[in-house]
Amino acid sequence: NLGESLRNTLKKIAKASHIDKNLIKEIVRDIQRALLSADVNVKLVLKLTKEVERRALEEKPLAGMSGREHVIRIIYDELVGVLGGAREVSLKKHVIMMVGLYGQGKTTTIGKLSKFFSKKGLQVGVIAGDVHRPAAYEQLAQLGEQAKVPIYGEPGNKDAVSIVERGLKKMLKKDIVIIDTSGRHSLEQDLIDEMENIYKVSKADERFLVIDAAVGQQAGPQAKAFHETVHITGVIMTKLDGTAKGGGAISAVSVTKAPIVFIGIGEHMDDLEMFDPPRFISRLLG
Amino acid sequence: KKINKKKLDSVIWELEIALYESDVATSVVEEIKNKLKSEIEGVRIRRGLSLEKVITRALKNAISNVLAIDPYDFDRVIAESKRPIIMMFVGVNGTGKTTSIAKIVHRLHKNNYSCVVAACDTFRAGAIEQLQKHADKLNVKLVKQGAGADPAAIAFDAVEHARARNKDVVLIDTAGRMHSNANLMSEMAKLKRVAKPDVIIFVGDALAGNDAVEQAMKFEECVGIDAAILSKIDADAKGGAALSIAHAVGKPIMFVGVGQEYKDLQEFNPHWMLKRLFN
Ligand SMILES: Nc1nc2c(ncn2[C@@H]2O[C@H](COP(=O)(O)OP(=O)(O)OP(=O)(O)O)[C@@H](O)[C@H]2O)c(=O)[nH]1
Ligand SMILES: Nc1nc2c(ncn2[C@@H]2O[C@H](COP(=O)(O)OP(=O)(O)OP(=O)(O)O)[C@@H](O)[C@H]2O)c(=O)[nH]1
Ligand SMILES: [Mg+2]
Ligand SMILES: [Mg+2]
Repeated sequence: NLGESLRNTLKKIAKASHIDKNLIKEIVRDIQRALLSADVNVKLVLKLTKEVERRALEEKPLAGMSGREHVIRIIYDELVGVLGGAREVSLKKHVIMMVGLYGQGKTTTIGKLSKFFSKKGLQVGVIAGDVHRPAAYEQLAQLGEQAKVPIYGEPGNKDAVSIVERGLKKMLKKDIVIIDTSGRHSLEQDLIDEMENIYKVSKADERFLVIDAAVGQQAGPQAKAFHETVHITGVIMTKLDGTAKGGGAISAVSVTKAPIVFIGIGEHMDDLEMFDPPRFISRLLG
Repeated sequence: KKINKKKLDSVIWELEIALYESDVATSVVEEIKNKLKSEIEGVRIRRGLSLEKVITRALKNAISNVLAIDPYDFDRVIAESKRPIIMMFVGVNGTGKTTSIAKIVHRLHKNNYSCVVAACDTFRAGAIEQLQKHADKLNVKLVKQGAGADPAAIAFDAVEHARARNKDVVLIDTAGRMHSNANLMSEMAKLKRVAKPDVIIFVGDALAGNDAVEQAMKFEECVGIDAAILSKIDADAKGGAALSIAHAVGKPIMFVGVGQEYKDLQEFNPHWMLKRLFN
């Protein structure tokens, strides 16, 4: 268990009277393994640990801080530096567009967000912009019923852009409009074009990238592709109720510079939480 | 000439990075690496061969051994099994279970087998409707009840239906579930007890990184996996999860999903996988 090996190396540092080069090399290797096991992007892991190594050797521990606390503080600092802390979601009138790879939890998260905003006293409307997945409209309609929020959709119509256009006109009075889009990946040019057209026609104020905590090395490259097309403004990491560490989120944030807005911790409508960086990082490092 | 330890370590580190970038789990990379090191240490290299070539070849062999577990001959299993053959599809949320079932029905129909599908995901919004849409397109019988109904009862009905009408294959779709959720895992174990499947297929996401190991191990522990399907390889995923799963539970990958259409199901080929992992 890698969290354990990292803790053991940190114990060695605690016992050492000063931090020597070899001990640092050893801890860097352990941090690399911990981050790689958490699915953080390989290039990012190498870059982060190089920086941790440099700082551990060059910086003096703060007064009263042990060598071990010094190194932990640096690792933590570097990770928070990438994550950039959490951000609040706006409660003003705005349009949100949800994008992401297949099966990440976009549609389910829309159900959760609808309930979240409704509880704040806001009027919410949802547009069923996924014209590809069988019964995508039906799935959203059922979630809308649970959240007591209207869904605009045109089952059978394969033109997502026209549905979004008409949906937005119908929902002008809503405070929050959320647009569901189909899963897609960067190699499907026609779907990337569709996503870009939905963005252009909706002028969505927020473009949230929904990403599954279990996604591995593809998190970075895919996030980059989505970012290049619609400029991501926030990341939602789902399925953190499983065992995945969510390192893909770190890669996605570092590539889009968009902070994590929410995390999904289950399949029910209430399973949505604000992102808490310290908790996330300590779980990541095991 | 004898192998220089420092050079060996640096060549192995380069190969390690390649495997990590292909989503092979760290625990699997560690085991393969240690096995490799113990085989290589003290070995002498023939003149004219570079250290890189020798190590890369040894690594590829180590990986082929993991991947080439008794391959699962799906067509043969279907042809030779008693009737109806009952297949149950399991896995965590969103990995492609429902879509994979549709692809397999399509393949079975092309080979002139008759099928019955059981809609045993009675929890998720739109799950039954999604399967009904596929069933209508494929012209296959879907056994279903309302949302919230008992999955075990539906599976039982589907098997009875298949027996009565001499159908060849029963395919049971189950709800996605987290392997860390004890209640859902025991619900799945109960479904297995009632439906008595002949084959249990784990559907994993090729986009998954290290968690693929944990998922496969927990599902193997709970109900036992006969073979796996790895979906979404077309999302440019290298699919190292295939290696992680095969290594973790010693079960074969029988198909990979390469798209959302019914035709997008390919037989798993270890050589093809090896090329992907190293490019
Ligand atoms: N355990 C758990 N399951 C989740 C979470 N979020 C979504 N899911 C489940 O993940 C599966 C996929 O969710 P969807 O909302 O259909 O995903 P999607 O991104 O809309 O999928 P596509 O539209 O096909 O790309 C469903 O079984 C959801 O119930 C979460 O935070 N935890
Ligand atoms: N690109 C691609 N997409 C796939 C593949 N297999 C499934 N999908 C997509 O992944 C999404 C989820 O597929 P489902 O079949 O609903 O997954 P599931 O495992 O049944 O999901 P739950 O029942 O919610 O746990 C859908 O949008 C599918 O079209 C594949 O091989 N390639
Ligand atoms: Mg969806
Ligand atoms: Mg399903």
